[in-house]
Amino acid sequence: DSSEEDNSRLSMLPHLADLVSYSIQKVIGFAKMIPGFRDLTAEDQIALLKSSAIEIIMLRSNQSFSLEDMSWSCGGPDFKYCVNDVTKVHIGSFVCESRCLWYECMGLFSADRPGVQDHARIEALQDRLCDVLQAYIRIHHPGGRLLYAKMIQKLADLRSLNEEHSKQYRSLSFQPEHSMQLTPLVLEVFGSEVS
Amino acid sequence: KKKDNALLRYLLDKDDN
Repeated sequence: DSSEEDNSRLSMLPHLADLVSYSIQKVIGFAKMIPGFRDLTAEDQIALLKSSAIEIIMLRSNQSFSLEDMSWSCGGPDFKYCVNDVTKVHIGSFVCESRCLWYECMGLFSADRPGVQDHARIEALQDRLCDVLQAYIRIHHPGGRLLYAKMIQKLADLRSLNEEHSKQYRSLSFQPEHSMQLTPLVLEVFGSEVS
Repeated sequence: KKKDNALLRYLLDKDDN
């Protein structure tokens, strides 16, 4: 609604849009480094990025989240987001180490994303990553036999957050006064247009 | 197929070095 509280809550939208826009570019750079990604068709690369970018960004945002004051630091004291600013984004404090990277890859290579064509190939890429993640856990977390299963469960949680984000994005982008504050890249990646 | 998503295509194509 148009309450004052609602307006002030969106006052950081331009900065948030910039942050997300920057993060999308990082996600694209990250995806390009994963063996196999660039061998996919351009259409599949685009479909995977459009559907998974927000999940990777949400995962990464946990690295700048402080449990001490329950806020995200996004470049200096002037750019702090408290939990209320971004209520739906926090997904619990992830331990950020290299297993997170494998995890991000696995989310990226989900063959059941909308618009994906070469399902078999993407599934094969994900299977390979699952094997690597399991091996990584065996070596670095010998006692963590349930860790892999828990992480797979978290992928499902990320999906729900992705859906929530899509809903919120849609309602935001229908309001011209808000959508004009987004960047062209954000509009393109989160827009509904499928490649 | 439409040749849209121009920014994504550009970012995917560009050489990162």
